[in-house]
Amino acid sequence: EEPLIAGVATDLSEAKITVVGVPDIPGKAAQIFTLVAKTGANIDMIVQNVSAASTGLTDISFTLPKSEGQQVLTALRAEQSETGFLGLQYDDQIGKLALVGAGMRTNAGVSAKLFTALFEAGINIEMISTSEIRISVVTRADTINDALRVVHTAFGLDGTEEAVVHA
Amino acid sequence: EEPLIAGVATDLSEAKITVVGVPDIPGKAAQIFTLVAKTGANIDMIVQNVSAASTGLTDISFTLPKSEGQQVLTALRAEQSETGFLGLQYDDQIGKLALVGAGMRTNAGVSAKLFTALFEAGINIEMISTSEIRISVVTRADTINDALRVVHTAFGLDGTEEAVVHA
Ligand SMILES: C[C@@H](O)[C@H](N)C(=O)O
Ligand SMILES: C[C@@H](O)[C@H](N)C(=O)O
Repeated sequence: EEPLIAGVATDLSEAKITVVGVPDIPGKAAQIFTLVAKTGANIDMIVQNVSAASTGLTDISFTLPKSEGQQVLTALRAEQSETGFLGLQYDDQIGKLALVGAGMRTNAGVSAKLFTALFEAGINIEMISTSEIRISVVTRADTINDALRVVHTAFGLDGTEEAVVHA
Repeated sequence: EEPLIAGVATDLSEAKITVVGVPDIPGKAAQIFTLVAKTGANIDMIVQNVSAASTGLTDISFTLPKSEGQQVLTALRAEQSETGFLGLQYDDQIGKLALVGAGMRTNAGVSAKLFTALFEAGINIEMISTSEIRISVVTRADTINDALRVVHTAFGLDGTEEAVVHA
């Protein structure tokens, strides 16, 4: 299946919260997001990778509007002992870039091309989350303009910009 | 924005590879996925969370058809010293479940409800990756049938099953 690349979306409006050291047992994600939902916050991307065998712990990161960061941190901190995670990290200097298209699921080459373009611009990829229609990366906010430019060039999107820029 | 839940998709055809201890510096994701792309493998979900400040290392996990696992492991192992990751984990007993809908990005309540349903069935959530239209989790393969059932019930989808089951 040939991948179709439609465009690039960037977002500088979000912050990232990482819940560090979450016990990898049933119920923890439920506890955390029930708390978050109670604050009324809008959650965008959630990422959790596998736990470390040696610790039985993993991290859960999610992005949300910067304006909602504090209320969520406060709610989580209040339940830290109850939930049992080790700590919280807050980062309001992230940028999010997504390559938007279709049929990208079966194409490791598209991911490789995106990651290579960012590397060639010296941009570090801090988080990755993909679906069939979107490859999303989190980088430093101050690299997003360069990232947009090199990704457009790499995929021949110059002049066909469909960038959705949230500020 | 009210979220619309369209259905649940499950997939038992995939295996998971975790590249453990990847140096969190530009170029590593590019190296890894260029290698993977060369094998011709079809890659589905890629997940990378933030690195640990103490180690400067992170893990990159991805799923792919079970039939393609070995060729990718072989290719990665051959380049381990070049790329510098600590190790590889291979897991062919995963199940993937995705809640499919629209407008889910802004709704922490939908994620909370999904995670709670799985918890109540005693199912451990091993990975999470979300987009506006899809909340995907990885669990043990032998919990996927229970997961499908409890998620249908939680979201009132009984009888409207849009489950896409890959076997
Ligand atoms: C870490 C967290 O996702 C846990 N495994 C749970 O099922 O809730
Ligand atoms: C870990 C890996 O994603 C690395 N940060 C890179 O940019 O390639």
